[in-house]
Amino acid sequence: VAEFRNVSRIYRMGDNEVHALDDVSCRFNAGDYWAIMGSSGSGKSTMLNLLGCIDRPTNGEYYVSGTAVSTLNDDDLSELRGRHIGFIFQSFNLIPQLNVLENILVPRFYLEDPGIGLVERARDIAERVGLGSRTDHRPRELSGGQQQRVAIARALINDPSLLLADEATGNLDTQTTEEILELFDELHSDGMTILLVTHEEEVGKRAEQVMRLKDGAIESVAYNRPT
Amino acid sequence: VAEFRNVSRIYRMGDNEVHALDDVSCRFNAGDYWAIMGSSGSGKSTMLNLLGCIDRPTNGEYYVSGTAVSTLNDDDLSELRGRHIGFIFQSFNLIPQLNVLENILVPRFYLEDPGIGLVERARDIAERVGLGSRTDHRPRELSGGQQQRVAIARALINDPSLLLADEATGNLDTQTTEEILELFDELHSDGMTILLVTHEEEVGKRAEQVMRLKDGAIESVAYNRPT
Ligand SMILES: Nc1ncnc2c1ncn2[C@@H]1O[C@H](COP(=O)(O)OP(=O)(O)OP(=O)(O)O)[C@@H](O)[C@H]1O
Ligand SMILES: Nc1ncnc2c1ncn2[C@@H]1O[C@H](COP(=O)(O)OP(=O)(O)OP(=O)(O)O)[C@@H](O)[C@H]1O
Ligand SMILES: [Mg+2]
Ligand SMILES: [Mg+2]
Repeated sequence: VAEFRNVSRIYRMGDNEVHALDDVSCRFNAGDYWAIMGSSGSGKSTMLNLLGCIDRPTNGEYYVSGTAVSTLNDDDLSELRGRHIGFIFQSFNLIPQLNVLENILVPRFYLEDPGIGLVERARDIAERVGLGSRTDHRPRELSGGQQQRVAIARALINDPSLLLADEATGNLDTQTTEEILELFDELHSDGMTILLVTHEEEVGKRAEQVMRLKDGAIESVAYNRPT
Repeated sequence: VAEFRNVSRIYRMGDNEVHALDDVSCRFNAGDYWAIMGSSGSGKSTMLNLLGCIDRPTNGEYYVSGTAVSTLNDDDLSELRGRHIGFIFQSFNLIPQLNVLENILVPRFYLEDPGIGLVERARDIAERVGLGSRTDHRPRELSGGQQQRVAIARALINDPSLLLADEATGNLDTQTTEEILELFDELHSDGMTILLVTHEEEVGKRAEQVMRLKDGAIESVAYNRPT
């Protein structure tokens, strides 16, 4: 369970302030599948970055399973971030010097040595996202959509309980998008909590609930179908 | 007029070959508006990179206004690339150390000093893409969609005769996408040749003609409406 209580994220530059998130309170329950939507600059990535413990609120508090994240020490925070949360970044953040397989395994580097079982798992996930034959290629040898799929695979290597996907299908064609969304449906059926930022209405319809942001605040919350 | 005659682009890595473009012949006339579509990895960015003189064919020849690009000397090539072609990259390629206004002006740095008139023009274009109030921000202080719009503005600063847009709206919400496409409509009405790579069918419908690639070859060419 992840909960925001009056969370704001304010960027200050000289005299200017940008209220990327403005006094947001909301709750995401285990096993939920949300689409977070809204116009460019409305605060979607900011929200995901806070949820993924990559950034900190300016004001307010973020609770995970009842514990205030601000009270966690560095080891606990790293554990939470590295083991329980899978993050697909909007800009992929692949490491240019590593090949596809090594990029997928990067989250493991932070937790323990990859080992033999994990290389096999990484190959399996690469295959699931359609890149089984490209595992020794570097990011610059891949198309935009192929890079995005490496980012998806990397987010899944630790079998996270919470998947944060920031525009995970924006560079993918319709068929590949469908394959990725079917993978997300399977993961969700297995109990994964998924928050999916997207601009594509058709992608948003795949989630159970849709939250729309506007100017750093929640504009609306709706169910796609009864739960 | 841009013409490919039996153009291939082959990447060789050890024993492996990837035929990113495979013996493609096609012609784009001045004032055309094309959408280039196809699945991830089908060769769209590769085609645009060749058209934009950022890359060179492995085989075949690329002609611009009847002149083989391979015969151009470095100065002519730089002139063609810098003055006549505007390129919106799939990965934006903004310079982190420069602010929005300076990023928009980068293509001018290669041609001459920006001067006073050009700074005004850059502000005008920043305004046109909805970033008038953010011109002194750096890329990391912008959302994904905002960065994409800086890339669009930068491609327009030289008022190019040919605009190559690689997934230019993938990170934009519906309303911002519409605003950008209306801007493209205006530029096309003024005579600009536009080639727009997109995965979004609705965006593809805005072009006059649609070329679909598959496995590095042209699968189909169709008109959206009679010309
Ligand atoms: N530098 C490179 N070295 C090796 N292979 C490459 C290189 N660049 C692209 N490729 C390969 O060439 C093929 C075509 O790539 P391209 O980037 O043109 O695809 P695309 O149609 O733009 O795909 P997407 O929709 O995912 O952006 C892909 O299989 C890709 O992996
Ligand atoms: N590091 C930063 N410094 C200053 N302002 C920032 C920073 N990061 C984001 N912002 C601003 O905060 C607002 C929200 O940004 P955010 O990235 O959350 O938007 P978004 O909804 O993800 O947009 P997009 O759909 O374009 O990706 C934007 O106006 C953005 O420019
Ligand atoms: Mg974003
Ligand atoms: Mg591409």
